[in-house]
Amino acid sequence: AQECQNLEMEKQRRMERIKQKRAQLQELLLQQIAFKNLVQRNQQNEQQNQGAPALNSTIKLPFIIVNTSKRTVIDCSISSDKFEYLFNFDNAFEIHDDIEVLKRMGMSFGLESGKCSPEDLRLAKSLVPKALEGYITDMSTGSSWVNQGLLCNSA
Amino acid sequence: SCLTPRTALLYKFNGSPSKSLKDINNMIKQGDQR
Amino acid sequence: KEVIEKLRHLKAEIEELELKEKELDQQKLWLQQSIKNVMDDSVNNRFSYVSHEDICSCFKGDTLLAIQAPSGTQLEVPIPELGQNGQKKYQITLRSRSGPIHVLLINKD
Repeated sequence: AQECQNLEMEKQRRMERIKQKRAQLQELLLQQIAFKNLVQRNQQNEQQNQGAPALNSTIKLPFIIVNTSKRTVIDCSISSDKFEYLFNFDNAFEIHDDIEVLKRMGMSFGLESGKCSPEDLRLAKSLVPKALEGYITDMSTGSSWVNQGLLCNSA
Repeated sequence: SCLTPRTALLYKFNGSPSKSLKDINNMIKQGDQR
Repeated sequence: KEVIEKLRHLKAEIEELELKEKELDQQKLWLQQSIKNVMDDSVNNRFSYVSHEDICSCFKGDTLLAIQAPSGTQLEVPIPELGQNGQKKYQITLRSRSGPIHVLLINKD
């Protein structure tokens, strides 16, 4: 009975680790989908517009975005070699990386929130290795892995 | 051994995960609410 | 008899979980390499940009700073504290060791 209890705890620990690793894998998949989708979009746009957009109207990846209210006063000090910056804000701000921006642009087809149309699901699957398509299907319905597959029967 | 008090959160370009930025945003939000 | 049966079941489950975990580790390594290859590809690199309108549409009405910095650049945000005038101070420090940092102000009237 004691061994049972120990094994039960071991099982819970492993399940928790698997849950975290699965979430990390899904995040990596979203990154790949968002990036490839962005590249495809830009390629199509340049073909339609018959040229690249002006350099000063675009920002190349990777980048991060700091956003704050329009009313915020920002004080900026820069070293002469531009190796150091200091920003002082009189109001709160948020920081987001480029992948977060791509998600907000819809480049990951709404998979991160489990809201993905069948057509978008097909497109998303085309952007990842075939062996990992199952994870995309799970994300599109927001379903939890614990309810499926190997743990379903034993539960 | 004593831990150095945390007075700041760090993020490394091309090194830290997105979670680090989320932690920073939560810290700012909590400071704002207080 | 029940406990022995349960023990057998648990051991089998743990074996399956171990296999699943190894599979996930392998898939993660594979995917990380795949992402690196995709991003390093010269054609993909040429088209990996967003427009100012793209960013502004994600953060409507806010003042935005876009920061591009070399790998390893450190961004530090101290815990907000009250200044001498009673107002909260929010700060960001950027430090690079390998190249200049570029900051672009977007959407400021």
